[in-house]
Amino acid sequence: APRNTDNFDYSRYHTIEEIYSFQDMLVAENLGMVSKIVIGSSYQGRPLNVLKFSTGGSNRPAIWIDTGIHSREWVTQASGTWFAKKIVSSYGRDPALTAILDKMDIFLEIVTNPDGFYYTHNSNRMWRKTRKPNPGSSCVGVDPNRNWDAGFGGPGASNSPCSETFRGPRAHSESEVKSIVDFVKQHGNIKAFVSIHAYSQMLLYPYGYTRTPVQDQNELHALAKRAITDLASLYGTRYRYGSIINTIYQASGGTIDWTYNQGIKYSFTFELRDTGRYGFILPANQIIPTAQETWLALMAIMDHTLKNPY
Amino acid sequence: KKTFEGDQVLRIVPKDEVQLSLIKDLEDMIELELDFWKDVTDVDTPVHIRVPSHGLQSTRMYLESQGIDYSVMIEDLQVILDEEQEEMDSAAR
Repeated sequence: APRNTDNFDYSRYHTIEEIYSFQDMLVAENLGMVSKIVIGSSYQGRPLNVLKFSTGGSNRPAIWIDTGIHSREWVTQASGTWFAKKIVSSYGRDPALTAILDKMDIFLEIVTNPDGFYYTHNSNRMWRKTRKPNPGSSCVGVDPNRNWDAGFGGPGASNSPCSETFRGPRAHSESEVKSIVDFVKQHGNIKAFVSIHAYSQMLLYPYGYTRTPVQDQNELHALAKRAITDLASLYGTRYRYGSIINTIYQASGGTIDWTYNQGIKYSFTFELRDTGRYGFILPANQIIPTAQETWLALMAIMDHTLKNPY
Repeated sequence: KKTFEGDQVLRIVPKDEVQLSLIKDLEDMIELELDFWKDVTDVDTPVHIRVPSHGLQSTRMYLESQGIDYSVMIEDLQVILDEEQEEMDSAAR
C-alpha cells in the first residue's frame, strides 16, 4: 500500500478501501487545507466522504464537484482522486487555482455511490444504481441521477425497479442523494456544482426535465463552450455541449436540474472521455489523460465562478 | 460474481428518424435485458448497447430485419473484464 499520496498510483483503478485510505492520507498530509467531512452514510452503511479544500474563512462561497454517482463509471472516481491531488499540488503554484482557493472553498465527493462502487468491484462490474432493495421487487437499487426533486417522476425516468433509470419511490429516497441535498441546503453558499459522469464526451447544463431554457442559458452556453475548448487544447478530445434535454434526451429528476433550481447558477454535468472502443471498461492508461483534460474544463468553470460573483 | 461471457456491445448509428425510432423500441423489449451504455439521442449519433449472450440472436435479427446497420464494439465483454482484473491484480502485486 502507498505510504503517501505521492506514491499513490493514479494511473490505475482502485478499490473503495484504497480510495478511502487515499482520502485519509491526503487529509493527514495537508491538515491546514484539506479536511474530510462525512455528510451521511450509504444504504449499506458506508461513509459518504467529502473532501473540503479551504484556505480559511467561514462559510466561503464554494464549488462542489462529485464523481462516480453511477458506480460503473470507474474513470470518474479515478479522475476525482487525481483532482484531489491536483488541487493540493497546484495551490501556491498555479495562480488561477490559488486565486480560487484564496476566496472560495472546494468540496469534492470522489465516491458518490459507494455501495454501487463496491458492488462493481466484487459482484457486478456493470452495476450503475444504488444498492437499496425495492419492496415488492427482486430488482435492487435506484438510479441516483433520477432521484432528485426536479421534475421527479416525469418523462425520462422509469418507474420500474428493474430499469437502469429507476427513479425510486420518491424524490431524495436514496441516502446518497439526500445527504448531498441536506449538505447543499445547509451550506447555502455553493456557487458552482459540477457532477461528473462517463462516458459520451459532453458538457451539459440544465434543464433535463423541461424544454424551458434556464434563465442563464446564454452565459452557461458560452461558459460550456470555453470549458470544452480548454479541454480540447490538451489532446484534441471533442465534446458536445448544451442543455441536457437538447443535447441528449429528456431526463427527469436529475442532479443539476435540482441544484440550478436551488439557485446554483453554475450547474454542469460532464460525460467524460469515450474511446469508442471500450465504454465503461476504459483502459487504465486513459485515466490520467482523461483527468488532465477534464481539469482544464473544471478550471474554466471555477475561474468563471470566481470572477462572476452573484 | 456476475460474469458476462459472450455478451457483446453493439455500436449502431441511426441513419434517419425511422431508424432512431426503431432502435428506441429496443428499450421496451425487456426480455432481451439490453443495457444501453450510450443511449439513443440523434440521427448519426452512435448508440452503444450491451447485449447479453442470450439475447444476441434476437437483437441481431431485429436489427437486420429492419435494415439497421451495426458493428460489434466489444466482441466478448468478459474477455475485457478479465484483462481489467488482471491489470488491477498485477498493479496490486
